[in-house]
Amino acid sequence: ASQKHRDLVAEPMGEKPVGSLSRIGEVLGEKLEERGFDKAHVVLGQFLVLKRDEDLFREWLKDPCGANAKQS
Amino acid sequence: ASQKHRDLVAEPMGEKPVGSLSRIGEVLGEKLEERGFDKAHVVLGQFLVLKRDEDLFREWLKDPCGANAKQS
Amino acid sequence: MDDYAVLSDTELAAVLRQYNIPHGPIVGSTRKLYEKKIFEYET
Repeated sequence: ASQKHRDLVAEPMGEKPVGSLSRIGEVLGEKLEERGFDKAHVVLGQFLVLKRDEDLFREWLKDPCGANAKQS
Repeated sequence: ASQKHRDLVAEPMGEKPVGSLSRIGEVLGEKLEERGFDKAHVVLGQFLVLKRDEDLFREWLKDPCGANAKQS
Repeated sequence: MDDYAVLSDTELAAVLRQYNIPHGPIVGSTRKLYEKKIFEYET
């Protein structure tokens, strides 16, 4: 995970897929993609909209309910 | 606006207020703050969640007060 | 949980504030999470 994280922050996030986020395994990655959170920057956006509250973000990650705004 | 933008991108966004975003005037800034978008990074988050789609983001900015889930 | 869906975002935010539940803005991608938080608080 830490190597994955180092790779992620080593360059601009650009169009990196959600799977490039450390600790996002295959199952959760697929779940996030289904809900439109297919890129790392979209998940970053969700963290920012949750005001960088780690508890809220962890809770949301447990059950990434609610489509991303584009879908809804 | 361009000077405002240069100031914004010259350093990390950190806890800058929503009003530090260029083109966000006083009225829209207050509206966004009322909706919980009190910091520049939270507005950035919404742009990212909208998958950096400028049309969608402009649309959203026109009316940042969401309808209730049923209406949307 | 459905009865929260009829609340507007502003009304939902007011309930979150009333229950002192930490929250950010209510948008399409966060609304369900906050409805769940209120439901958990009330049950």
